[in-house]
Formats: sequence, structure tokens, C-alpha cells
Amino acid sequence: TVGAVACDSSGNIAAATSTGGMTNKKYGRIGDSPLIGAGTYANNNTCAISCTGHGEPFICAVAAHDVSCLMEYKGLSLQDAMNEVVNVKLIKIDGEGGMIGVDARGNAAMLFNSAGMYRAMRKSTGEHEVSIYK
Amino acid sequence: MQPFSLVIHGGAGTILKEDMTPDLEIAYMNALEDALKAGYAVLEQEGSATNAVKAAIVVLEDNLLFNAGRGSVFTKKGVQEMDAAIMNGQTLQAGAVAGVRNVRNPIELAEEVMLNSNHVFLSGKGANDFAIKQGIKLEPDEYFFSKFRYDQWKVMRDSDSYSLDHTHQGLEELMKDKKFG
Repeated sequence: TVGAVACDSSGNIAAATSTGGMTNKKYGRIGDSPLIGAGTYANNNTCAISCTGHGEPFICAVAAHDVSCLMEYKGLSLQDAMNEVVNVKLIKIDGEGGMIGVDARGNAAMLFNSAGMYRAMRKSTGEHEVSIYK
Repeated sequence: MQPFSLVIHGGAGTILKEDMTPDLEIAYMNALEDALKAGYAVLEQEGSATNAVKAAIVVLEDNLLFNAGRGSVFTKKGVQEMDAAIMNGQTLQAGAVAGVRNVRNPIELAEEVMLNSNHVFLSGKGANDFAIKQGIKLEPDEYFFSKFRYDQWKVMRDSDSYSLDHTHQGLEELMKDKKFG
């Protein structure tokens, strides 16, 4: 699974996710990636999120939209909201994987609860990271 | 102009450094950097966040290393069925496709659904029909074939098991002896 989230110079944000799914999947199984709110979500008022990992728990957790809700209703920061979903909520239901996010102020975060996640980020303020492992 | 940013991901899972060859690790890092450059270039030119995420995803879909587009995993039937979604945070418009075959860049089809259909989510043959109508680039099955994904599938095709991109019988193990410049 691959994904991207961005905040542009006008303060608009977007999210995108693309995947081949799981090896040996059958019955027309789909995961969270194409489900708006589960694996992909964007809202200028909160955040843009793309998820990767075991799709079924991410669907049950409505993972991407849950980050947005935590920011909107509980006032959490992007980082804290993503941490709550990835390292608390998903862990409880064996939801292995991670997510990336940005908010409309250009803040960015990359969180995962698995051994690794292929990931990279670049910000106009100078931050630049390309990583695989924890 | 306010600060802008781009973040990308490949798969997540049991990715262990000891299972990775130096050449393969460099190949992954270069691929991530290429995708980051493509998306960031859009933002630098004051392009939209939607165009930036699409540009980054296209590069990742075209790279055999990642489970999306070219290099997608095999289903039980031995074919590739791909899913994609895109959402614009300014307008809350969204487009998604699932179970599409032979579409070179499923993210471009998802964007077509978002912009040029009256729907949010299309699936299967109907989504493929829409791709043809919209002039989305298609590729033959051979384009999506990769030996390591085939070997990964061969291990479990006679079982009811399934696996994530990078967990168990993973890509890294199968590609240990492959060389990447």
C-alpha cells in the first residue's frame, strides 16, 4: 500500500491511498485503503490522513476519520490524535500498521505500531526525512 | 504563502533491518525520495495539495517495489485487483475505486471518479468501464507481473491464508538475492 498527504501553500490539504491489497485475497475482499474515512480522509478543518496495514481493524476503527474527530471534538493536536488511534485504539483490536497525516498549518506526522513503515516527509520549513524502521 | 508539506508512505509491517540487503534498502530509499520529489515539486510551484498527492502516488504505483499499481500482489485467482482513493480537504470531494484490473494508475481513476462522475466509489468491472470511458491508461496483465510477488503468492496459493505486504513470507526475504543499483 502506498499513500500521500499534503498541505499546499494556500493551506488546503489532501489525502490519497493506493494498494494491491493482500496476497491471496479472495471473495472480492477490499481493505481500508479505498474507504473514505477508514483508510483515506481529508478535511481542511482538521487533517488529511492515509493509512497502511491490516485493513479490517482499520475499517472497524474508522481510523482516518477518528483522527479528524479527535482533533475536531477533543481539540487534540495532529500528533496526539494520530497517537491515540495508532497506539491505543488500533492496538486494542490487533490493528497492525500505521498512518501519515498533515494539518492545514503544515504540521506533519508519521506513526506506526509495526516494526517498520516505508515513509518520507518534506516541509518548506526545511525538515526532510526518509525512513523505514522504528 | 504559508508553510507547505508532503508526507508519503509505502507499506507497514514486519520490516526488519536484518532481513534487508543494503542494495534493496537503497532501492527503497531512492524510490521514496523520487516520489517525495515529484509531489514536492508540485507544492513548490504553488500547485494544489490534491495534485501533489496524486503526483507522489503515481511514482509509487509505477515502482515495482510497492504493492500498488505495477508490482501489486496476486489474488487467490492469480491476478491483480487494485484499490485507490483520493480526497480534497477543501471541498470534501472524494473519489475511490476498488477491485480494478489493468489500470496503470488507479489513483488517476479515483480522481476521475471524484471530478467527473456523480459518485464517490466505483468497483469492479463498472469501474473499469468508467476508466475506458474517461481515457485512463490501461496495461496488459504482463505489465503488473513481478517474479517476487508471484513467488510470494505461490507459497500460499493452495491455502486459505493471506498476508500483508511486508509480513511473513515477505518481500524482503524473497528479494534477498536481487540486485538494485
